[in-house]
Amino acid sequence: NKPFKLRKNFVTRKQEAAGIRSKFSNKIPVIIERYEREKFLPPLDKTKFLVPHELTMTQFVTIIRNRMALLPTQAFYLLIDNSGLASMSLTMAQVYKDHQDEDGFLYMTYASQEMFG
Amino acid sequence: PAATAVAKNVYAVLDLYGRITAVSIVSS
Repeated sequence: NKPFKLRKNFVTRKQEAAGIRSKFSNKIPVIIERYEREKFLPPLDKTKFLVPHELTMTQFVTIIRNRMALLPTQAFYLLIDNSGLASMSLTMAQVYKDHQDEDGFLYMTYASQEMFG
Repeated sequence: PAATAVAKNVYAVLDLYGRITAVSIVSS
């Protein structure tokens, strides 16, 4: 279970993201990976998502929580890589515009705590 | 002739209602 960036080199990832954006122009390519030291949240069955650009972060987090069948009491944070938490009212398009990686993907990490130790 | 490696990537495609369908992106 290597991180996505270690499974494919930069050129491949960049080409893949560009191809996806041309085929699915209304979707944002998002890579969601579990925090490497996460102990409480289960692994997601999917890593790679194509997300409607108008979906808000709140809606997206809800979808992922439901996918993982989390209890309402279970803490879940979706962090934008290298930037921490994004405002929940932002749309995926806005988050992508501000935080997309050089390869064209948007990277997120999920964890049961909002700050990494 | 050398075989062309074809890789299938599976993406989870979300709609606005939270439904997920799987799409395979074939790349060579």
